[in-house]
Amino acid sequence: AQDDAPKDEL
Amino acid sequence: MNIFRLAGDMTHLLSIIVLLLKIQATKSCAGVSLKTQELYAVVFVTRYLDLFYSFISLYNTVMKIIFLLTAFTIIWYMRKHKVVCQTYDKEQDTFRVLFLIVPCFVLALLVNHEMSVTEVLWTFSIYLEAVAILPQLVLLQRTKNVDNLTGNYIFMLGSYRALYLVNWVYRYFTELGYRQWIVWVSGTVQTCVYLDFFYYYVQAWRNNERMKLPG
Repeated sequence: AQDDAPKDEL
Repeated sequence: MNIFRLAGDMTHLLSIIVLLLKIQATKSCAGVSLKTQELYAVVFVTRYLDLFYSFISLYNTVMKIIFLLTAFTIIWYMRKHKVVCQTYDKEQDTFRVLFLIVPCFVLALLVNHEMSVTEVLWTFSIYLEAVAILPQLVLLQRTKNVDNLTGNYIFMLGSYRALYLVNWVYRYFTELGYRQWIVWVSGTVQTCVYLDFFYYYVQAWRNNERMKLPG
């Protein structure tokens, strides 16, 4: 599965 | 941002403050692994390169800068401060960090979302963070006696990771199509690294005694 979560975590 | 994520970030921040206060107040870094602190600096530098090209929120930017500055402040204390640096257990802190850095980098080259410099470095930082605490845990194992502040520092770092796990479960159920396998798998590994430490920490707390690790 393709991950496209934004890199909004630290 | 959900409450678990915020609690996780605050626990992370608090763990760093506890470590800095321990160093400043006791003028000692006994029991603290410089190798782990340097690995965290590498993690933050390679992950937060996006400070230069993407903006998520003021909160995000400020936290990134705080994590970077505090990481380098701790390293400065341990290497350069004339009193603190003499308390560093150099002979005991001998973990070969290349055994962590090289495999993480190779893995980042093999398993990533996109073959670009920033994406590979970001992925590398995710893998490296999962194992960056190992030199600290090995040092603890060697020195046996764990002072309260160092114990609390590691406990809070572990708690921060556990809260991130809950945050991912929450996001999975509340955000449509949200998934990030690389982060999830690495984060789960990272949390498991702390389980053994948690066991002895909680045991010491319940018996109301100083924490000791078995030989």
